[in-house]
Amino acid sequence: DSESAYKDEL
Amino acid sequence: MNIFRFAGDMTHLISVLVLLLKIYATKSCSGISLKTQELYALVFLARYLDLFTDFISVYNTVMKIVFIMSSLSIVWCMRMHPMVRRSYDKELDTFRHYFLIAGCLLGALLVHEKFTFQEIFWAFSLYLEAVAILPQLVLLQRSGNVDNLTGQYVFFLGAYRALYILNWIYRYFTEKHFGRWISCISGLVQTALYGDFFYYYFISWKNNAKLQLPA
Repeated sequence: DSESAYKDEL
Repeated sequence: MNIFRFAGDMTHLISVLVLLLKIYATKSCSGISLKTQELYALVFLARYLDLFTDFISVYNTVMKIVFIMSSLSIVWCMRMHPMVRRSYDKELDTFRHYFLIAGCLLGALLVHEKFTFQEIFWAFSLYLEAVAILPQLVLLQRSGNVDNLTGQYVFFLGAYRALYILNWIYRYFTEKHFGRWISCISGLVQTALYGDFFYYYFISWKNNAKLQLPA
């Protein structure tokens, strides 16, 4: 989902 | 994970290692802005609040811990280590970085993805990282000639975010719902601030001369 889609970046 | 992001993370890691090398090898932090280091420690603490709540991957967790520990240890070193703290250019490192913190906090309260504690701190960390290099760039201009390790540190620190911009472009075209405008715009501003540094760094590299930033 969009929530975790971009929080995987440092 | 794509090659641009991995290269960006490795470049960021290299910049931290170069700074640690400079401080431990020369037992000196001359030319390094303590304020920029404090801002970066704040950036990592604000951005990695989910360190213990969301597990994404071993790589992600390890890198977060490395960035938090290294930034805190550099700040500690520059403030407490008897040898290192003596070489700190206290009278040159006078950028009022508290205004940067206040401004970014206000900005995060106004512009964020969602009005939640974690999202606001995430936006705050991105805005703060975009301007965190300012005290360091001002110090470089004031301190005249820049030693190689310091110049390399700033170069890699700027290059990592430029690689992240390529990563965002790549993800924009390969993932349908990829809308990270806050980090894209912050990243563009951040990289733009390095513009003139990159120019003088390239000139010094081309002429094989010492890096000199005009006052």
